[in-house]
Amino acid sequence: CTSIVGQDLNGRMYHARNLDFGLFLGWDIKNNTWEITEKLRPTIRILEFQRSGKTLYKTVNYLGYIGVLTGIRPGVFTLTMNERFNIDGGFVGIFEWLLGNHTGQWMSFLTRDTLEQAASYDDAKDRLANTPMLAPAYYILGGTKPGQGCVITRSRQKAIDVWEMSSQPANSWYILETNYDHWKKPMFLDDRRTPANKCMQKLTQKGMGIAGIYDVLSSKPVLNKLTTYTALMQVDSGHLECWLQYCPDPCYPF
Amino acid sequence: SAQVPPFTEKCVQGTYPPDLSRKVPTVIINLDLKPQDRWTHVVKDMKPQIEDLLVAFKSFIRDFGNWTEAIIKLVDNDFGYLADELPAPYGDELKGIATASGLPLGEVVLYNIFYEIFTV
Repeated sequence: CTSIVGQDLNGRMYHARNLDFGLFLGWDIKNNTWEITEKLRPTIRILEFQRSGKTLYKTVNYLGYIGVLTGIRPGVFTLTMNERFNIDGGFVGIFEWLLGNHTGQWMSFLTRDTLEQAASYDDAKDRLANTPMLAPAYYILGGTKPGQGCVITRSRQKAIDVWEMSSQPANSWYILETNYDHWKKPMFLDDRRTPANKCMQKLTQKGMGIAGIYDVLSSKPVLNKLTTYTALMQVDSGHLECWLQYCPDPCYPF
Repeated sequence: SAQVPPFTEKCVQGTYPPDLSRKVPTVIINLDLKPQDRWTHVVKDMKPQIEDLLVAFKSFIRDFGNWTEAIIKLVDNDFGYLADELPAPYGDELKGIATASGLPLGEVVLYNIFYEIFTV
């Protein structure tokens, strides 16, 4: 996955992501595709969660999956989640949970609870950073004000790092996360971070917006054979749009 | 046809908007409904696609050998009880999805906790 929060020259905040899923879940040698990735695409929908006829929050989901990986609370914050691989992973959390320790939250239910209940960017950040969880994760959060963007690196117990958009003077107009701790180098076989950063630099803040960020997320290898969709959000207007993604050959498998 | 890693970028321009056939449609989830009923209209319409996904996943599991059949049976028959242990309203929402789709509750639960299982 690749998630980006950024602001244009007017301080308008954008948040976008590619959702990549299906690695090692069956390679179709005839079509050069991942089997589960192909099956997931037709189930993708934007969901508008409404109460009393008013939209409370919007998400992008694979139907049948009720948690949240991508969502917006209009006018308040935007949120995406990227997978974090760790030996102290969800399997350990589930084992503890089965033994009766229910203190940890399920990752995707925590994001949905946050979208439903958090009243502000700071409130959302606090919930995502400090709620014990069953599995590690990266939460990428965007707010309404310039500079309000962060990547929360989660262990099962707590945030081990909160990386603020405003903390990187050279590129303070955006923050970008793939599937690796930002203070470490990504695995060389799976470095989407460097290409994505280069495309963002080429885009420049002047080009920041729905179309520009879509271009970045459509650039290989940020776009790859695992990419199921690109979601684009603008928090003030509450805008969320989503496009199915395909990666025509030649294309990297992940 | 692809290069050896690390992969270098090919920054594209002017790809937006893509073909409209790729635009993801929107559906409404009414939170005023009981949790069991919130997803019924969506799941009924999308049953073949969800079923197709789960069949593909089970087929992938079966490729590992006959012993995996026992795991699939365990999920189908015994995993459903976990729905009662999940926080409200999620357990009831999953039961509603299983009822509306006709899929085993255990498979619906497994699909929803997939992330926790596979992060290792």
